[in-house]
Amino acid sequence: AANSAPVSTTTQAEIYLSQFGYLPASARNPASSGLHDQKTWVSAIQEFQSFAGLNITGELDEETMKLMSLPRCGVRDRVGTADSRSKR
Amino acid sequence: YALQGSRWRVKNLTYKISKYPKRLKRSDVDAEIARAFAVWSEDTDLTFTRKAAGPVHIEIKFVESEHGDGDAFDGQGGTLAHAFFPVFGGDAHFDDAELWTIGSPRGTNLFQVAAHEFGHSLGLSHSDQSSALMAPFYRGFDPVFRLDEDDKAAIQSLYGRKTNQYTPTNVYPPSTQRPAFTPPKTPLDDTICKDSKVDTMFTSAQGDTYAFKGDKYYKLTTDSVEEGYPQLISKGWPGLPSNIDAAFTYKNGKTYFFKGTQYWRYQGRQMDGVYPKEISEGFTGIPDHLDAAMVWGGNGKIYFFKGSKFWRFDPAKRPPVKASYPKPISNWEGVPNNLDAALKYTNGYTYFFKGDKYYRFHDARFAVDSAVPPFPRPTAHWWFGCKNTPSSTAVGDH
Repeated sequence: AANSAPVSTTTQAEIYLSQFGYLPASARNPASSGLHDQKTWVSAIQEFQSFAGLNITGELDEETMKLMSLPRCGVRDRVGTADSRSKR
Repeated sequence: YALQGSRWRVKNLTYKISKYPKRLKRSDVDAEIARAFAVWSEDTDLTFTRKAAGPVHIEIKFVESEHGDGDAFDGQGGTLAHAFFPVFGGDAHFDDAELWTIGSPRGTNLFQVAAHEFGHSLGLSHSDQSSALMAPFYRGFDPVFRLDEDDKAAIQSLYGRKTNQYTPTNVYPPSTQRPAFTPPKTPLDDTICKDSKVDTMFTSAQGDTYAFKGDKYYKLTTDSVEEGYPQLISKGWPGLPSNIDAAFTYKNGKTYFFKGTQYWRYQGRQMDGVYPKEISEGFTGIPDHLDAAMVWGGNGKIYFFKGSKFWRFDPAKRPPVKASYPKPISNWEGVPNNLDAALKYTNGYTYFFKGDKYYRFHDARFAVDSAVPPFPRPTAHWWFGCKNTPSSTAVGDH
C-alpha cells in the first residue's frame, strides 16, 4: 500500500506518538507541540520501540521512523490509563 | 495480548454493512466480512449474524477522510481503518481511499484488516506480539492466514473457549438492542471489601477467574466482581466443601481443588469421577494442608506452596517431584511465605495473594514486578472493585 503518511520529521513523529497513545493528545496540535519535556519525549519513543519490538534507544532513529510509516490500524496502542485497574 | 476492559455480555452478535467500498462487488464484500468475523468464532462460542437493516451490535462503514467520529482518515496508506471497543459501540470504519483487495497481494487485504478491526469491536487492544493478528501494523497479504495463539488466548479470556454447543447463526437473539454498558459495581455484600483475604483463586478452563472465601465464591470481571455474586460453593461445584486450601486448572481442562489431606477433580462444574481422594495418592511427594497451587506460565508445570517452601510437580515425570524439592519460596524474589493463593491470570501474568494484598510476578525477571503503584497492592481495590479502599499500599497514599 502506498504511504500517504510517512513519518520523517520530529513533528510528524510527535503527532504519530500522540495519535496512538504514547504522548498526551495535546501533542496532536502543532501549535502546542514541543511543549513537553525531553524526558517525556524519550520515554514515549522508548515505549513505542518496546511495543513494536525495536531496539529501545529512545532516539527517533531511521528504523523507528520507518516503522511509524507503515500502514496500520487507527486504534491507539495505549488505551488510556483510566483502566489501569484492568492491568492488575 | 491486551484487553481494553469491556466486552459484549451476549455471544450471539449481529452486524450490518451500511456503507460499501466503491471498488468491490457487494457480494464479495459480504463474503469477506463474514469470513473475517468467522476468525473469532473458531475458538469461542461467538456467532455473527448479518442483518440488512435495523439495530445491530457492530455497524461497518467504508468512508473517507472526516466521517463524523472526529477521527478523520488520511487517504491511501497510513491509517487503514479503526474500530470502537464494545463500551463505545463496537462499530468498525474502513478508509475507502485504500485499494481494498480480496485474495491478492496487490493493495490492502480486506479480510486481514477486517478481522483485526473486529478484534477491537470485541474488546481486544493492540498486542505487542508481532505475529498476532492484533498487532497494529499491516503485514501485507498473508495467503495462508491462521489465528495466532496470542489472539486465541485474548479472545478466550473475554468470551471463554468454544463449548461445541450448536448455536444456529440464523436465529436472532431475543433482543437485538445494544446491551448497555454498566460500570463495574462493588459486590452485592461487601464483606470481601472489609476482609479481602481469600482461601484460593483460580482461572477455569473457560477463562473465568474465581475467588473462594469460606463457603462462598466470587466470579471476577476484568476489574471487579460480576453482578449476582458471591454465591455458595456447594451450589457452584456440587460436592465440593467450603474453606478450600488451593486450586488450579490444568491444561487438560480439569480443575483440581485441595483441602486438608484430600483433593477433588472437576470438569467444569461437574465432579469428574469418585472424589475426594488422598493427595498422597494422586500427587505423590506433595504435602497436605497446602497454602496455594498454580500452573506456572513459565513452564506449564504445577507448583504447590506451603509455609516457606514450594514443590514442583510434573505429571509426566517419574517421580513427579524431584528429590531437590521442596525449595524455599524466597527463590521467587519478593514473594512472601505463607501464601493464600497463587494464580496464572488470563493476561498471562503470575500473581500471588497473601492477606489483603497481592503481588504480580515478572516471569522473565523471576521477581515481583516493579510498577506504579508498587506491589504489593491492595486486593480489594484491584480485584474486587471495592470503592473507598486504597489503591496502593504505599505509605500516605490515601
